[in-house]
Amino acid sequence: MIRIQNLNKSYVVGNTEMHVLKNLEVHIQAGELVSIMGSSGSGKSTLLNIIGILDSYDAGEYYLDNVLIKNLNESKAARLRNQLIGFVFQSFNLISFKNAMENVALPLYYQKVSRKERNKRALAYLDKLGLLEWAEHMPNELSGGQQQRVAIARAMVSEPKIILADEPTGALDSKTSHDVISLFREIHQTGITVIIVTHESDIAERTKRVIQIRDGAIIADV
Amino acid sequence: MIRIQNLNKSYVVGNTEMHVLKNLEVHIQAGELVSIMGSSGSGKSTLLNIIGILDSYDAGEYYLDNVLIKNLNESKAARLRNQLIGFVFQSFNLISFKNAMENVALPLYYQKVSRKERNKRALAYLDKLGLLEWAEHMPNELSGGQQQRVAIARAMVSEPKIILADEPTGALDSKTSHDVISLFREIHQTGITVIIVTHESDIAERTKRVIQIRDGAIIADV
Ligand SMILES: Nc1ncnc2c1ncn2[C@@H]1O[C@H](COP(=O)(O)OP(=O)(O)OP(=O)(O)O)[C@@H](O)[C@H]1O
Ligand SMILES: Nc1ncnc2c1ncn2[C@@H]1O[C@H](COP(=O)(O)OP(=O)(O)OP(=O)(O)O)[C@@H](O)[C@H]1O
Ligand SMILES: [Mg+2]
Ligand SMILES: [Mg+2]
Repeated sequence: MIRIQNLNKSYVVGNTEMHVLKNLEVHIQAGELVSIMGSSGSGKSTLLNIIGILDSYDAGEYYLDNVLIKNLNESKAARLRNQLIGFVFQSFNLISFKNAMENVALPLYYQKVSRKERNKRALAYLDKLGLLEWAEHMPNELSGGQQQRVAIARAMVSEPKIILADEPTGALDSKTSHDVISLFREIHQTGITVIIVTHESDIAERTKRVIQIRDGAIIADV
Repeated sequence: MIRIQNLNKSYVVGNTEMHVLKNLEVHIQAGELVSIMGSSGSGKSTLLNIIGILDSYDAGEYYLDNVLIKNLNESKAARLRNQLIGFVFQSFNLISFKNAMENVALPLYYQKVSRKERNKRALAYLDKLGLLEWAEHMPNELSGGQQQRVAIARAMVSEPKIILADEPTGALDSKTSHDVISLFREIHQTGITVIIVTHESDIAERTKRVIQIRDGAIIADV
């Protein structure tokens, strides 16, 4: 499903260049449940954004479902994203002028699902995340952990082939985190590929494979 | 330092009212190191925002440094905040068009400290948080954990009487979290009152007192 070789990515800030991903190689089969761990600034989000076709890279190859992902125009990238990927952003990225239900329903709007059907499915996923009563709340009327759970429901609602989750339990207490990871495992059982960036080892232990990243390179993979 | 009795707070969403804090009572002496734990949506941020004079309440009394905090106009609230409180927001709230150094220096700008002096102090605190090399980065050129550490440095730079930190290690790996809490403990040694909202028990264990909140009321305090 995901084949990455010799991946290099740098950022330029002012007149310095930061080499963030260095000849990184990783292969993930369809249907795997994988976590990525590493310290703050080690390159986890950068890698996940590239896998999610949200950011470009400088050198190397990335194949997603046997399609080379390189120099794609924005409309082709958006089409592949909408068809294949559900993304939970580290900063949630909820739309401030839409309520929780509408935020969750958004991916289905892009897939041209009718309003009635997409709201029904959005409410079902809000319920799975324990937030049915908060469906009418705007993002600024939700707690940090509730916003994060809305972002998780949005990534799941279109039942994509791949779910990419960047620290999905960072704002959650241990009981709620446990429930969320159980939901990811349930989804994984149906054959969906799930990749979770986390810095909590009790979360990583509940996945089948743990990839460690340090200074932009994979240092362990068990 | 902080005396809160019969604190009640509700939010109105649409035509429903959510009673979020219910007759809450808590007293915190000057110089204490306290953590507040509770599940997602239990009222932690709501309580911290009231203590930080960032939000109003419906009933009860709140005394800060023997001053009644009730129905204050915005300029008096802002003056008290600037003089007494350093705040780490759960969503960081960095200013997007200023770099890391300028974001950290902001509280000193409000206290009319000269540009040269405030930038010197800002760089010193960025260094304490391991981010000196990232001083020129804009918030969107920082990782999630780096943004959180900039927000922490900003709360510390004016050496306020009270530091209120809402999940300050939520986006950090365990080593970086450990370093950050050591810094809070160092600051506490100088006599500053520190209150940390967290859902990580290994963080709470490193404070002197743990207050548990459930459904808007204090259920334990050890
Ligand atoms: N501006 C608002 N308008 C309406 N409801 C709100 C508002 N802010 C918070 N709430 C509600 O108040 C309750 C308490 O929120 P609060 O942010 O204090 O929770 P919390 O304990 O900090 O949770 P978390 O751990 O998820 O950050 C939640 O149910 C939330 O939906
Ligand atoms: N747009 C950008 N411009 C410049 N530098 C960036 C940009 N985005 C990230 N960086 C830098 O790249 C490095 C890796 O960032 P990344 O967001 O991948 O880290 P991370 O492993 O996700 O960390 P965290 O656990 O703190 O979220 C960091 O040093 C960061 O400062
Ligand atoms: Mg990250
Ligand atoms: Mg909160």
